[in-house]
Amino acid sequence: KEAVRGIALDENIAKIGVLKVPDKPGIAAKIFTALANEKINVDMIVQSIHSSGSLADMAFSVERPDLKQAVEVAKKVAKELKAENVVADDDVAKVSLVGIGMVSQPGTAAKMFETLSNEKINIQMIATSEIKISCVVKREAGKKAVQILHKAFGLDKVS
Amino acid sequence: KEAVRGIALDENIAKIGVLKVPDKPGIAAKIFTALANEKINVDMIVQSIHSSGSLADMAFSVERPDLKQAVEVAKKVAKELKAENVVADDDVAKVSLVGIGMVSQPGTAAKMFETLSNEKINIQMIATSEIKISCVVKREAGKKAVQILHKAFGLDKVS
Ligand SMILES: C[C@@H](O)[C@H](N)C(=O)O
Ligand SMILES: C[C@@H](O)[C@H](N)C(=O)O
Repeated sequence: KEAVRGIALDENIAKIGVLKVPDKPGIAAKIFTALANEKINVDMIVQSIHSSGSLADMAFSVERPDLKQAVEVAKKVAKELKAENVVADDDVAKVSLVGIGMVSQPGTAAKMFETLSNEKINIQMIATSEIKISCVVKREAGKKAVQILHKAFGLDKVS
Repeated sequence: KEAVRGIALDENIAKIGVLKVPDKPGIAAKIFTALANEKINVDMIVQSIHSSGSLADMAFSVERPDLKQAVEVAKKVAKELKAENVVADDDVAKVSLVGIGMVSQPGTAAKMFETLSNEKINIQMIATSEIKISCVVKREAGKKAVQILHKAFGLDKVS
């Protein structure tokens, strides 16, 4: 009945935030063109809704070996944009629910978040699609997260 | 060479933000369990990095007919969480690049953002996966966005 097929863990990630950028056309393009020009692979990109109507916090993940260079690029662009700050952290892992049609299953994301919270695992970033719900958590929590999610979604019953 | 296969447009969406929630375990679970209990389908969920270390802005999208009920649920939970605010807007559309392996193509997201900015289309929310890059834009910009993205990614050459 559940649409979840598996749990994926990516420990080779680092998260970067470019905070309080102007929320107007061209900003996202500037940041990610600069990263692309350095051939830096970007995995997750998230932009949520900001409490200020005119600002945005852009966050993205890169592979851990690229962190230093990605931060340099981000800081350079942030300066030009007069963004408030660039933050970075490689003490993270990305844990993802992989499935199909998860959008039409309202409880799936809730259950993933609930499972993580039961072990006091804090969720730092979230991005979803119909086939994937990804959460960034503290790196040391990654394997535990996979374990408890396998159990919660009945995936540990398959050998 | 490009991994992009198509452009999708969803005009049946509304965005909701629960702003400045405490960034600690259990918060995401509370919000989305409440929505799931009302059988409200949630499509995108995004959580970016917040400039305050201890807060988060949670944003999500629902189908437009569910906006009113989703806002009621969100406000109820927001009150319990002492979140700052719930914001909502149904004057939006979601435009998505659909493809494969887009993660390993650093310039793809940048090109999408650049194309939108060339027409001064502001990007309000972003969520990505290897097979999908989704941007929330103003609803009136949705069809234009699809058009210019088709052109930019050479998809208009196929009949
Ligand atoms: C913040 C950023 O996404 C901006 N709104 C843009 O369109 O580029
Ligand atoms: C903000 C929210 O994601 C919180 N960190 C949680 O784990 O539920």
